[in-house]
Amino acid sequence: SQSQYDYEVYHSLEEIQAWMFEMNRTHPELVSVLSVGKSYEGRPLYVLQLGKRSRPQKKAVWMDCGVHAREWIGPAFCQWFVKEAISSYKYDSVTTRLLNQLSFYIMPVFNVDGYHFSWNSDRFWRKTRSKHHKSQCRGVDANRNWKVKWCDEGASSHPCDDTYCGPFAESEPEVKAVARFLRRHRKRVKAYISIHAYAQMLLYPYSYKYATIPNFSCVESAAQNAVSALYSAHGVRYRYGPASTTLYVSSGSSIDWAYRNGIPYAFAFELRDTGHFGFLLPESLIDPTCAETTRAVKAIASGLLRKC
Amino acid sequence: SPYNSRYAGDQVFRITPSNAEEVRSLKKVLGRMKVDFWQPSGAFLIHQNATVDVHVKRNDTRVLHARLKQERIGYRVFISNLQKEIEKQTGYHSSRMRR
Repeated sequence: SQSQYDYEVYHSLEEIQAWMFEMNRTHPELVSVLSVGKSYEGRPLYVLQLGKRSRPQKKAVWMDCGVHAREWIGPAFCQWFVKEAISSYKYDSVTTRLLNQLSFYIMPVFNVDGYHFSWNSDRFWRKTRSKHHKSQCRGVDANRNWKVKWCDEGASSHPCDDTYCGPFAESEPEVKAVARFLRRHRKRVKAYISIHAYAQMLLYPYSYKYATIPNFSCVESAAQNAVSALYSAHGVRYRYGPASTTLYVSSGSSIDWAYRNGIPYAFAFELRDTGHFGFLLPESLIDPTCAETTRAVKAIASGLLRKC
Repeated sequence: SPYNSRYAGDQVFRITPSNAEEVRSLKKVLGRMKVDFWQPSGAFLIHQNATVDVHVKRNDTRVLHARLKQERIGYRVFISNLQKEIEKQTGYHSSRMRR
């Protein structure tokens, strides 16, 4: 049951999906489960809606984890964040205010087929599991498949490459489903957050070009506040800045699409660990990594309740 | 054991090319091998003074050691046995017991 669920170990897709329904069953006033579509292999794409169901037009925050299958700390964080929010609601004033005034749409595993495959076959699989054309290679990079400067610099048109952009934009059912959901809720969603690993960075648009976003000063200060909040937990430093100059140029990314779709605050977190473990962050470090990142996400969400 | 020990003996190399020539050489060396890019996500994204982590199958580790030495490109072994690290990550035995 919920009280025995271990948030400090990695869970399989089946366990995470069962956990989502258990959270709805035990906290119906704060958690509901939505299905936004089906994956390439036919698995449901579940999203948790977290927050007090008060006004239908509340501002909203979208957060997805597990876009790249091998980045297991992502789904662990999404679960942790939900647990943390629910357990501190009514006890912590910041959390209470956030859940009363905002809706959080949280997708613990975006790339369900890839994540399942990384548990059962290839621990370092990154892409989706779709099959296109006659190519013997599977999968599309779900962070190169969005309809923004699609398949330009920083993406590959070769199906066997890890940054394969796909046969066309939104070719991946997972990308298409989330894009459709965000388009439908575009008036309410004010922040888009995507959780990746392991460069220890907080990135914002643009990825596909070196230009500066129009609301740069607001986004920059939100990022600065977020990495300061993260640092305050365990003294871990994250770099932050535009993805194109802080990491590398890439086209068809979700944060560029979200931003171009009208979401003013779009971020990609690159969680731990760049020091010793890469994708293999041990379970013993799930707690500190998730605790520090929870502070950063709360800082971003709180910023939405203030004027910039 | 997890993944039927398919990663036994595999290694992750950490390489940081310090100039344009080393970037060129590294792209050439890695372009001729089947490696899994951990960061960045592909050879074409390698750039100066940026960390490159690549997962190399056990049968190819010796070749890469030799090539990097030959090209005088500085590197270190980031993970010396991937299978062990995988088992450590999930505390394989203990966490299964716990579950």
